Parts: sequence; structure tokens; C-alpha cells
Amino acid sequence: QKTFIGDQVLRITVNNEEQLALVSSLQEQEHLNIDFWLEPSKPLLPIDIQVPREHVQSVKALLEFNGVSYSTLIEDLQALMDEEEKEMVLSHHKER
Amino acid sequence: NSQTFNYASYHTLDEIYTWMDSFVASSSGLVSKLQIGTTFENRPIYVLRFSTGGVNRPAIWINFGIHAREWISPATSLWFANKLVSEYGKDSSVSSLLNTMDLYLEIVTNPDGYSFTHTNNRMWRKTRSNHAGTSCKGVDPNRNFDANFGGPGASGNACSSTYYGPYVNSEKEVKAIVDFVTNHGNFKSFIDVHSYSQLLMFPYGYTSTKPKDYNELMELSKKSITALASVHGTKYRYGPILTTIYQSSGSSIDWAYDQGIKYAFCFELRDTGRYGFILPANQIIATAEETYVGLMEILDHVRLNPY
Repeated sequence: QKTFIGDQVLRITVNNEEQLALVSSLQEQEHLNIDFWLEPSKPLLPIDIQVPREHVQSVKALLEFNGVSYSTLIEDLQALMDEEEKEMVLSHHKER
Repeated sequence: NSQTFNYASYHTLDEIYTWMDSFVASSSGLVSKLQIGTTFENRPIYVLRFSTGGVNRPAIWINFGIHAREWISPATSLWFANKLVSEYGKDSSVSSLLNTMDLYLEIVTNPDGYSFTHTNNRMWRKTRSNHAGTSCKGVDPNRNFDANFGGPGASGNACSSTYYGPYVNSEKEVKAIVDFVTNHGNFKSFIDVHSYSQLLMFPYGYTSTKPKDYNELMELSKKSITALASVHGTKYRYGPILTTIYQSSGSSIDWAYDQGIKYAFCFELRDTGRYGFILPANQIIATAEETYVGLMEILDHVRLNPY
């Protein structure tokens, strides 16, 4: 089973077409293995990306270098999934 | 059984399929289960039909969870189905609707993908099909419909999460819907329920051209999201797909609209990004409650405005 330990979800806000193109180009860099949760569309609309742990620092550095603002929505994706699984297990054992 | 089922929890595909049978059995003949196809991995694709009789009545189609990881959509559908049965004969909107129209709910639109999110990869979006010429699996079913197929807003890269597939309707899950809706021939509304980002959208996604019913669809959207917000204060944006989020080709509601189904909508349920696809289970009921109210505004309008 695939795990997501240390994967982060970043919310990116681009201010202009140039920044939009930069973030869109991350889709083509397959080695980064970035999963776009909300696709790039137009400036000021949020873009959410799931970044594997090993690329978190480099992606953040790239955004910062280019003046693209972002925030971290999910610090550790696996921690949320563990919570989700715990809830499902609890629910199975709950008396109806 | 469907009365003691925990609607406030996420469930596996097997649990949902078992629920369907008990739900149908306890619905006093109001609901039946139809198999409209099989998936790439040979799982049955089911639709729940709500009908009080009549032959080829005008009908409403709602499918949930075409993108496998959007768990809140099928979770909402279960609650919605149960709510309809419990309100029939009590609530005038539900009763009038089901006395004049048939309603088809596709509870899990992408069963292979949904199962895969429970067993292998929680973040999986696509189907699980294999196509010649690539080692990457799966096609984005919501880019695989015959609506400017392969155009902007979809990817030709088989490894991408928005891969449009080798040809129109290449995905058995998509073909099943297309064949069923086409053969039925009397659908008046087609609604595709997704998550997240709190949006209510209508055609088009593949072109900036306004649909001919733009004004009516805008007004109805506003009415629906206003009603939805009255339940828990959840705010939605609304409008055509292209101007509300992004350009996308090959999507289900664009196809439906081009088939002549005027009331074609796409919901993006809670939330706006704090949890994304990992919306906590304690928000399932609240999401379902508000979605029910938003949906009923649309369904009421469809019933009252035959065409």
C-alpha cells in the first residue's frame, strides 16, 4: 500500500500569467511526481499541489525564488490518512 | 442493514454494494438496482432507480465519485438516497418529484478506482484500465466523454491524472453511462457530483461560448447555492466550468448538455482546501444535508419546468 509520509499539500496563489505558466510547467516535470489537486486555471484562483516528501524543499525554494506565494495546507498527508483509517476501523466496531 | 447503517463513516466498495441490496429490500418497491455495465476489472456498475411507476417517464441522472479519491461524493450519495426514501410521502417536493419523474443514482461511478483508493493508493483519481503503448494505468473518466475530446484542459500523457484516454468512451465506466443515458432517451437533468472546492457549475468547460440556456442556468445555480448555504453557511461559487475553475475538455456535463439535456450541472462539495480529499468523516452528514437542499432546488426546478 502506497504511503504518503511527509508529503505536503501546498496552496499556491499566482498573481499573473507568468507565475501561472511557471506553476503549470511543474506538471511536465514528471520526476517531481507532483499531483495537482486543484489544477492551474487563472491568476488569483488557488492551485493545490501534493508534493512528495523528497521534493518539498526544492519546490518551495522554486516558488520562493520566483516570488510565488504559497501556504502549507497539509503538513503531513499520511498523518491525515492514518486518522481517516482509525475512524473507519472504529466505525466498523461501533454498535449500530 | 440500511436502517442501522452508519452514514457518518466512509465505507469500502463491498460495504456499499451490500448496503445497496438491503436498501432496495427495505424501500417498499420504490427503489430498484440495475446493472448498467462492468468495469475494466470486471466489477459490476450499479445504478439505483427511484420510480413510482409509469413507462419511460422523464428522468434525472445523478452520478457520484467519478474521481475515485473524492470519497465525500459517494458518502453523500448514500445519505441522499436514504433521505429520499424516508421523505417520500412526507415531503411535498420529494413526493411530487418521484410521482412525476424517475431518478437514477449512480452511487459509485468508478468502482475500480474507488476500490484502489481503499487498498493501494488513497489519492488515485482515474479508472484502472490498461491501454496499449503505455505502462501507466488509468484514464480520467471525466475527460473521456465526447465533448471536444482531446482538446484543451485534458492531457495526452497517459501518466497524467487528467489523461483523456486513447479514444472517446474508451473507459467502460464512461461507455456504460453514455449507452444508458442515450438508450433511455428521456433524461431532463444530468448532475455529476465531485469534491472539493465548493462550486456549482454548468456547461461549458471546453469553450468560452455561453450555453443557450445561460441565463436560466445562472439563476438556478444562484438559487441552489443560496439554499445550500442556508443549512450550514457553506459558501459556493457558481457559473460555467471554464470561467469558474478552468478549461476542461471531454467532461460529462458538457456531453450531456450537447445531447440536449438542459439541466446539466456539476457540484464540487466541501471543503475549500483545508483537508481536500481527506475530508474528515465527521463532516459527512453536514455535507450531505446541505447538498440535499442544493440538489432539491435544482430537481424542483426541473420538475416544474418540463421541456
